[in-house]
Amino acid sequence: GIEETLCSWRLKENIGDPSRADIYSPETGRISTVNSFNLPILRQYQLSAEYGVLKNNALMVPYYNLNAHSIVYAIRGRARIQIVDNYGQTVFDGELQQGQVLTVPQNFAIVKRAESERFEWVSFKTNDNAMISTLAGKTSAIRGIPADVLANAFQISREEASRLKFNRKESTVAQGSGSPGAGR
Amino acid sequence: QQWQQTQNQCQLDRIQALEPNNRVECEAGRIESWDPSHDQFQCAGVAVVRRKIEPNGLLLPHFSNSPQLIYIIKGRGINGAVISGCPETFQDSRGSSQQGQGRRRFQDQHQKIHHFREGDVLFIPAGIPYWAYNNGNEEVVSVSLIDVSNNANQLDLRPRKFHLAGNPEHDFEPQEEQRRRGEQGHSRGQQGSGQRSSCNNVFCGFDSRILAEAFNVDQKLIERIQNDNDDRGQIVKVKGGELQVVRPPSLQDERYEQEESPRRYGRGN
Repeated sequence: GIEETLCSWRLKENIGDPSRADIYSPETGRISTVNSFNLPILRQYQLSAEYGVLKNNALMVPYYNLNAHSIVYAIRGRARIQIVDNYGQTVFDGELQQGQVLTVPQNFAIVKRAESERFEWVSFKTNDNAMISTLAGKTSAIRGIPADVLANAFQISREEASRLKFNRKESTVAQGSGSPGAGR
Repeated sequence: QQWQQTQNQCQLDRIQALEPNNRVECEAGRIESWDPSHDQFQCAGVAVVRRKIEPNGLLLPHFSNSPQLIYIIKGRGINGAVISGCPETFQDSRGSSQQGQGRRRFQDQHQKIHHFREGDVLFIPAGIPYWAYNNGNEEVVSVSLIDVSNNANQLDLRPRKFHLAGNPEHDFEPQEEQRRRGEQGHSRGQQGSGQRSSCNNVFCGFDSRILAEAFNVDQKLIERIQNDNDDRGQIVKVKGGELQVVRPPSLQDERYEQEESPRRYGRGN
């Protein structure tokens, strides 16, 4: 029975194909993921990967990896990246350039901003169902918290808290102010 | 390696009953923790913390690198565990024109809110932001177990808290250590890195211009959330009376309302 099981394992999934994108915006870029849902063998080894493209100085909103470390390899272009630890200290603030590798520990907050017309990367993650939690935008943790909790926490008005929650309409990738389409 | 380390840590000659050895006073409460580097806790791969929240006190949103089990020893309140990507199912859709006199209601929508009371056990998964508010008349006292050796934690065996707001001290770190790190951070900030590095919440480590772009708000607002002059601690007093959130009444409140409304408004249609 080995030929029906081990020998026929599916060991490949293409995440570079644009038509296969999981998150897509024509102006800002795309993100595709491979995990144990679309490549089941990964469940046994608790690994997954993500491929992303950021265009025209777009940015990926601040987020953290909920259940995995992430090892980012820059395929093309360059990006400004900041990583923050549990003390609120910036542990990385610099450019990630083509051919370089950057480790993002679990739960450390990160923001990426393309510094070239196109930044392309692949991230390897140490969980077969790696998840991110965004800190700004439509699906963010901030949006799930009552405005009055934010107002008291940040010592701002409820209107300002509401702006923090609802002003960014996108969920993951967004236009930066240097982008051609920004301000529309 | 971790397993071997844990095995060595479990060579205990004597086990002791321990009192908390670190206390952090906050504006509206107190956080007490037991030294997680003590052999007993290292052996078990856990950390323990006790929180006291005064009436009208708010425990600021934060998440931990490990799952937590919380037992409510005393008091009652509301809390939220916020899962990124889940919809905001608690919504206030009433317009402000319908609100009548008195305090104007603020329209909002957010994720589910839970009530908790004495005797409850709450589970908070690793990496999920959590906040709590004491809406009762007595102090809320809770004790939490943080399972740092759980598979969900891929970092080291130190309990780590990531604060989403405020400028709180860290529960498990002696105050001298915090002061030293604060000074280091402050001097780094003065060297012009662009970040407010003496402040503790995760937003402080980011460049305010990039955050302003990410949130699509003005930079001044971002600078206010990166406030390093906030000395209220992790449990703060809610300003202007009770916290205003969209939430269903508790069973007790609902019964009271049902009994009261015919008396108050008469029985006509």
